[in-house]
Amino acid sequence: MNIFRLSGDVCHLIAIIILFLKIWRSKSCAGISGKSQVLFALVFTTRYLDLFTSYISAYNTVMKVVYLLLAYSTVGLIFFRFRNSYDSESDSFRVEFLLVPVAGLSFLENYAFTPLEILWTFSIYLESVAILPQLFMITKTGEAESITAHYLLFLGLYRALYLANWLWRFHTEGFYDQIAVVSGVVQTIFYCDFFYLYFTRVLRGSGKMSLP
Amino acid sequence: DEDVLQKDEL
Repeated sequence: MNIFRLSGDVCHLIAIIILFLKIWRSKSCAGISGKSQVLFALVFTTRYLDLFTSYISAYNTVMKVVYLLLAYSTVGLIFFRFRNSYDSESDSFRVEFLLVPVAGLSFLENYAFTPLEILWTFSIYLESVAILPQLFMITKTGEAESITAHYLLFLGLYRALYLANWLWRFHTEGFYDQIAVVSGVVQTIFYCDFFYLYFTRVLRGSGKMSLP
Repeated sequence: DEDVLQKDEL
């Protein structure tokens, strides 16, 4: 555990809590892609199956359980409790275009051809693209509320900090997880355009982030 | 081996 990894995990947690509280307090999930949230719930589910097979640390177990609970609670708010506010017309990204290639790739490129390893690999690949329905939705509607932008900022920070974590671990331990690193770089690249918009529009602007 | 498959990162 190093400072980059810990800050990355905390940013990830903050992002998930920001989104949950935004929906809970405003009693609305307007502007939020339910599809991205289902994909994230699927990411956590397929990645954390090792909760049942191997114990790593109390920190590891607690964080996994918290991520899972928050992910499913958020999905519950969007599709059940506040489903009237869900904008399914704008959330029109075709997730099968992500799921099929990601599933195929996880069978082809993995560390071991076992069910748990393939599901772990699937979750790593899927996480790298799971935010795309949300970014697509913002592009389609042309704007995002600033709180949604803060959510995306913390998710992006989490990714960037994990890159720093991997650089640190490579230098100090010689640790290098190729699948996680390559997917992580891809995932972080998706946030670069958003980072630019965030700093030029949300921080200087009026509260809403509109796209050109 | 065990080490490769043990995932400590979230």
